[in-house]
Amino acid sequence: MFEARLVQGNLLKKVVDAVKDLVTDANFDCSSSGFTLQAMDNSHVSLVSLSLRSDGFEHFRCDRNMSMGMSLGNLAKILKCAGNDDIVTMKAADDGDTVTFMFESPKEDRVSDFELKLMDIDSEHLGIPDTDYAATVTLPAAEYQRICRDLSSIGDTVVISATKDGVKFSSSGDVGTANITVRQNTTADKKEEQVSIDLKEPVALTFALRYLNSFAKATPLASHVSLSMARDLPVMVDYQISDMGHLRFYLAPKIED
Amino acid sequence: KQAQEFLKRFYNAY
Repeated sequence: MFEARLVQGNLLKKVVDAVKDLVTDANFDCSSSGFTLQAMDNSHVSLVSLSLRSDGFEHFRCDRNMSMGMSLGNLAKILKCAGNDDIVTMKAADDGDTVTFMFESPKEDRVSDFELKLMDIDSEHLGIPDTDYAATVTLPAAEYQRICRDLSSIGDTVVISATKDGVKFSSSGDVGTANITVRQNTTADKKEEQVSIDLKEPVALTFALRYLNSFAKATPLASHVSLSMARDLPVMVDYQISDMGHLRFYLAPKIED
Repeated sequence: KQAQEFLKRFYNAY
């Protein structure tokens, strides 16, 4: 039996809304340590990795490790029926072929349940290696979203260059060229405006803005986002979900041919 | 080894 009760139910809605355009169907893996998802996007250029720890749930029970294949589009439709402040409980029998979502309003005066058919999705689950990145930039998630949106009106790709002075996002196209530089400001009076750069060595990589924009759909999940880069390796775009875990995206850089 | 496996998944990008 798998049963998990999430008081901040809208967190699940935000997670699914953040990944449903990148990944169509995916396996959610449940184990005693938590609820995870790892999937390549449909074009195998980016990887999504979700991890929600069991201790972040009000109640979490997983008698046997199980993998629940779901259409993320259908899951998003079901979660749209949940109130923003609803408590969400997921339930699935060990050998069942459905998963039930129960939504309870805070005043417990409205309870609804939705049953979703599970799918058989074969996906090789590979470990994500720890990488010692050349640079990790942490900036407000809204700032990152705005940079990606602004630059995607200029070009299809962005060069992200991290140096000790700051991180520069450059793009060019028919319209012209654009450079946006964000400097480290760990002394910003408001925490949510802080930008920090952990630099081991300068690094500059080129990425497709389409994917970076898609990752920014996770903005509602966290105040900040971290971009970790190393030469010729996928960038890790990391949204920390407070007290629960993280939603991470990996995107391969464009290798200059 | 694990890193190779991981990178291989991004095969469409390289």
